[in-house]
Amino acid sequence: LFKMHGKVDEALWEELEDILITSDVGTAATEKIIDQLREIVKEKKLTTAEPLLEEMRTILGAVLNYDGADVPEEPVDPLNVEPGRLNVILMVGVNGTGKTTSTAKLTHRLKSKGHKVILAAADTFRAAAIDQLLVWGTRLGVDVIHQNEGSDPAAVVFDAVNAAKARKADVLIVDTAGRLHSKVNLMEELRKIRRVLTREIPDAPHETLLVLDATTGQNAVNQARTFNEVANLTGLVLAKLDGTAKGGIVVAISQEFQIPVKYIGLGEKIEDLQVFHPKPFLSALFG
Amino acid sequence: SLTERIQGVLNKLRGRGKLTEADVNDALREVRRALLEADVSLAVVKEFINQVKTRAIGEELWKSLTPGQLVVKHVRDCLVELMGGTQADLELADSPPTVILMVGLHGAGKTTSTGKLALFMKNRGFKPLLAATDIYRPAAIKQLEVLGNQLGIPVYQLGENASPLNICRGAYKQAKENGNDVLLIDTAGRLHVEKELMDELKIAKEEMKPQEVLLVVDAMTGQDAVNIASQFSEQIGITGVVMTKLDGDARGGAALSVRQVTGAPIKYIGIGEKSSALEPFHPDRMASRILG
Ligand SMILES: Nc1nc2c(ncn2[C@@H]2O[C@H](COP(=O)(O)OP(=O)(O)OP(=O)(O)O)[C@@H](O)[C@H]2O)c(=O)[nH]1
Ligand SMILES: Nc1nc2c(ncn2[C@@H]2O[C@H](COP(=O)(O)OP(=O)(O)OP(=O)(O)O)[C@@H](O)[C@H]2O)c(=O)[nH]1
Ligand SMILES: [Mg+2]
Ligand SMILES: [Mg+2]
Repeated sequence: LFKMHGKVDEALWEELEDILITSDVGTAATEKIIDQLREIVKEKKLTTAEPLLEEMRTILGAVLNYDGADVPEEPVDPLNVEPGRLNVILMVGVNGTGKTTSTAKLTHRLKSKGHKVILAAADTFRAAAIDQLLVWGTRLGVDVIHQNEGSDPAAVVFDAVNAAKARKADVLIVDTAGRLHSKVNLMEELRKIRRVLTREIPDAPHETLLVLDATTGQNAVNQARTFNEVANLTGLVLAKLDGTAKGGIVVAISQEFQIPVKYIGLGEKIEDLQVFHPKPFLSALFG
Repeated sequence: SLTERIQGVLNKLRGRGKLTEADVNDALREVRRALLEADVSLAVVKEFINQVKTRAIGEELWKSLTPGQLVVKHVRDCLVELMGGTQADLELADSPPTVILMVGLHGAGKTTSTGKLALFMKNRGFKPLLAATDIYRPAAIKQLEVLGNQLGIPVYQLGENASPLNICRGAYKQAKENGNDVLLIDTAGRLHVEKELMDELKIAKEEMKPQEVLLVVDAMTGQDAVNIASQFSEQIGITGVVMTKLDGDARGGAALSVRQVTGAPIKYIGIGEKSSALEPFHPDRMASRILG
């Protein structure tokens, strides 16, 4: 891409800005990054594109919760799952982003590492939501704690905690209904679900993952902000990164809230989940 | 607001005769930023800004509007014009059933919107039949059946082992036999880069010859909207757009991108999770929302 502009000139700056904008990094984060980069170019007297691009990668890598020196060569599994306790993972996010599918993928991943996983079907609202999770449970060979459609999600979660303890599971994943962050009553329902978990299990939920659709634009920043205020997010899952969207919203979110991207979704099958690593993510961004 | 931001830029213009190119460029920098923040795709923003520029330069400064208000008026008018204009009603078949194909990316709201549109038409005297052709997603057929049940609308399905094409053919036959005058076909979510799935959709469209192919687009879609829309438009051909989840706080700039790139009108908007939450599209309301 930068072969076109060997030297650092206004055309290169515009090209860089365009790449960030069209990747959904957003105008505010792009501006900060470009300003930082201009300072470095002055300081280090850079005149060609290659070293500039390297500096860009370093800046973005630092924003994405790693600084140059600390990026591990191989991705390290970031999930807060410890032996000797019932670990609770709470999956949250707006409608249709991939929560239920990501729950199935995480289950597969944890099972293959020897964990005993139980699922809670806490989406008691949407048509066939419980059925959808039950199909995954059957395919994965894990119990899915559920009640009738229309029941109280907090009651399902309470049931699931008791079942997990009784059946000696070491991971409970709670799949919740899609909810727009702007809906006060739905965010209150999420608070209630969380209260049940914190009351019943010390330090629970150990992971609260916001599932984001990689095609989402700047609204993702609002989603992260509100869900973080209501549910103390511990990580992001960036689903549907197998499309043409670059998922640059995680740069904007990382810059503002420092919530780490833990996993990326690259398809609809249970194997299509990878631990996030900034290197491949950034190479894809700069195509 | 955008008006205030532009006022700030153009405040020094009070009392001058016309808007010069320099004045307009300053104001349009704010417009560009606002449109990008609203998720309008960059290429569309650039083209749009040029269109507004042509109209605004040389404009006589009105006594009743400040220079900032004048620029915003041009931006707004351009936006409304771009997104409105063509007929947004549904195209009906000469002899029933009218066939409507619902397509789009994963999780955009196709299944939910299929139920909504069916109810919308039922309330207007139609006798709809739904066809469940998503044989991939777990419990997708069940999801459409539950909706059909809630709405008192029949759902045609052949389980997950039939091909989407055979399900479409069977549904059409049933519609003819039972006097259903509109057949709404719900399809599986697919990426515009999944060749096999796009081909599957192409084949279904060529055989069923739908009067409407509606691209269902999530209001929170960002820059990728141009890629999604152009690919669905080029590979499949769309007659209209349903934009969903406008009950949230997404600015919905994708509406402008999709319209600009495909020429297809936004016909309906989804404003909630219930089956009653569907409305016809209003370009002026959308323009205000995008401009913030
Ligand atoms: N291509 C692709 N599709 C995905 C990915 N993750 C999820 N999907 C698809 O996205 C659609 C929605 O997924 P769900 O898991 O039902 O999403 P959800 O967030 O649980 O939806 P709600 O519960 O209705 O809010 C389904 O068609 C999934 O197969 C991904 O990483 N890549
Ligand atoms: N708030 C809100 N939610 C909506 C709207 N339309 C759809 N949804 C929700 O978005 C999620 C996804 O809707 P679906 O109808 O399953 O989406 P889909 O396109 O059929 O998904 P796939 O078949 O997996 O591709 C569900 O949770 C719906 O309830 C809307 O207008 N507003
Ligand atoms: Mg779900
Ligand atoms: Mg569907």
